Amino acid sequence: GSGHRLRPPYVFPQRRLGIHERRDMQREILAVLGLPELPRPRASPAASRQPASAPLFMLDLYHAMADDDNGGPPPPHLGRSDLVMSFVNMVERDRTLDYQEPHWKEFLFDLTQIPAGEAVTAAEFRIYKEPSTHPLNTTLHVSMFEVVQEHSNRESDLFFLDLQTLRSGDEGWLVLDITAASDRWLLSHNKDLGLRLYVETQDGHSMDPGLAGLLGQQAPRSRQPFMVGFFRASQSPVRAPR
Amino acid sequence: AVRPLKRKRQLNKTNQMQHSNKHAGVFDDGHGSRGRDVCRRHELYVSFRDLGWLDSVIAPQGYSAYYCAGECNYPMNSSMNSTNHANMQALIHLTKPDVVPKVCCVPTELSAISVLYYDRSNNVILRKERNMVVQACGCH
Repeated sequence: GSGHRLRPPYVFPQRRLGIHERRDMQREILAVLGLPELPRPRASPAASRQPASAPLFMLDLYHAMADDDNGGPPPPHLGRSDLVMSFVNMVERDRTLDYQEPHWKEFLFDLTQIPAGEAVTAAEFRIYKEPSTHPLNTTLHVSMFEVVQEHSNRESDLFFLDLQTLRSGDEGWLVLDITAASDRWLLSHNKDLGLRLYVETQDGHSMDPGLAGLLGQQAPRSRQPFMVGFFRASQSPVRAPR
Repeated sequence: AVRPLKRKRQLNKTNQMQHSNKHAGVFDDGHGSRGRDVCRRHELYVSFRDLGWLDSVIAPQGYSAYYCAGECNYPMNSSMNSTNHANMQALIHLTKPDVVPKVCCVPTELSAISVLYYDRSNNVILRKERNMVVQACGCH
């Protein structure tokens, strides 16, 4: 062509952002990262407090996800998920030695923070088991149910979720698959999720989950039970620019 | 349309076209000349600590806000990761600068980041955001 002139290099106009502009820009960055709002300062933990179980587990997942991005083998569930949420149960109820059989332990979770439009790919309930000597060296069956409907004059309506078989002397994190409960909790978004856990011996007798070595809210922070949900966005949300 | 050249001129032109400097007076080569930077990735790091977010954001400590900037002028070399279409558009832009826009320096490869944070109910959340970090830039 003709008329080629030297074009001066483009210089982005630089100026200091005002206080409100900086806060607006931070909110925009947060929205792009998928964070809900400006983080509020949290009370710094006391030096003697142990790290809690759910954050420890989630930190391991974070590193596994980073390894996946770097070409490592995809960890279970993470390959299909964009969002993972952990929940610590807010209420724990026991029906143990003071009551007739069956004995059970129940956990209530507040799921109202699950964002809309997220499809569940998997869900787990994790509870730590210590070795149990009563009974010694025997097989235990741990079953998990969702509490669908409570009744004042009879047993609650339950929905079976998972069954795990282990030995009384086993120790470690017991993972129960509660994915089947996700259909219902997405429908009843404003209700708490109730999970009930039963332990039976090989001969069919109900057993106090605590005596079986299963730790509840009274356990050390690093061994308290929690729930994990794996989600995948149904579609990318359209954000209106400010 | 390119006019067919006479045979003799074609031979001469072939010999003469081996050196890009032959066109320096006609085309703007843009290969870092006159102090301009060619299209490439620039590094920029946004610290969550500096933003005061580390109370709620557990990991990472910050975000690699790489960006692409630089000139995409004809002729483009291999480091500019240009497509055949970009090469053609850059050439046509020289002939019709008011009609055909310049080729852009843009991300050609993006990777995801994961963010671990507390929500307002103190639940721990792990979120993966795709196409967030620039890995490579090119002229497209």
